[in-house]
Amino acid sequence: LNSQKLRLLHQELEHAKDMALLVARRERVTLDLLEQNVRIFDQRSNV
Amino acid sequence: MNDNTKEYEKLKSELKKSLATRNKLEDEFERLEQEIYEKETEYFSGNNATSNTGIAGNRFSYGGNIIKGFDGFNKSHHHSAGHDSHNRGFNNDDRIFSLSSAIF
Amino acid sequence: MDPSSVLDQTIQDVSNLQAEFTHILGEIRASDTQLLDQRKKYMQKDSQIHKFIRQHGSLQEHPKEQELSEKIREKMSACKNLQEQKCTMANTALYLVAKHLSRLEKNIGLLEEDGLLAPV
Repeated sequence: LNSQKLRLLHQELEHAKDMALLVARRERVTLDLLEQNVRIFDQRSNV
Repeated sequence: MNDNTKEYEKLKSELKKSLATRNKLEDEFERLEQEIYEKETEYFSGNNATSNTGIAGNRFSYGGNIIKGFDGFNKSHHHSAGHDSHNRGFNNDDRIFSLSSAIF
Repeated sequence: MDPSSVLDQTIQDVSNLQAEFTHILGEIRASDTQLLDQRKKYMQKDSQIHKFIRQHGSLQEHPKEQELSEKIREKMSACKNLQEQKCTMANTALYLVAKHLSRLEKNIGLLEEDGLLAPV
């Protein structure tokens, strides 16, 4: 029973890590988007 | 005049490239939001199904997760049956990862 | 080392993880709400400039263009700061769970080597 619990706990932590990784990637892409928006604003002004 | 036109065309071309990059980033963002949502849905549907296969088969008899907490792993099968919050199914309020985005 | 002691130790280690995640993800959402609010404000100012350009052409400058541009840049910078904070929070959540997972995987590996862990 303890072996099964251990494996189940491992599975749950893996799921949590996968989700946290997706969230971190989403936030990174959002940051890149904001930086891109700044660049576009400046480029539009120049044009 | 030619130099100005060249400069203008160059600036326009750079702006076009930036706009294209931004479109790709927006697509990537949407894809990630969708993936987060789908992974949550997959996880919930895998855990909401009831099972009467006994200790070995029923994940809700013991355990826990990042949403409800891991205290369930401490409890024995007898204590957890029926009264444990881990046995309650998931609902949309439990989509803590999707809900971390205000747009969702 | 046996499965029971590893399980007890891991449960103790991750006992606060759910609360930490709930807190961090809640903070990310709160910051995102602020960010959307700031973004809405600078988009409104940006659309004022664009509306003027559509009506008067791009050669004539909006009377308040300098002021509007400065405010837009300020708000964009504020958004960027908020987003950097969100990235830090997301990375913190990832680090917390990865740390525990890595330790558990190492212990599972040791138990399997000693034949103390029942196969999957």
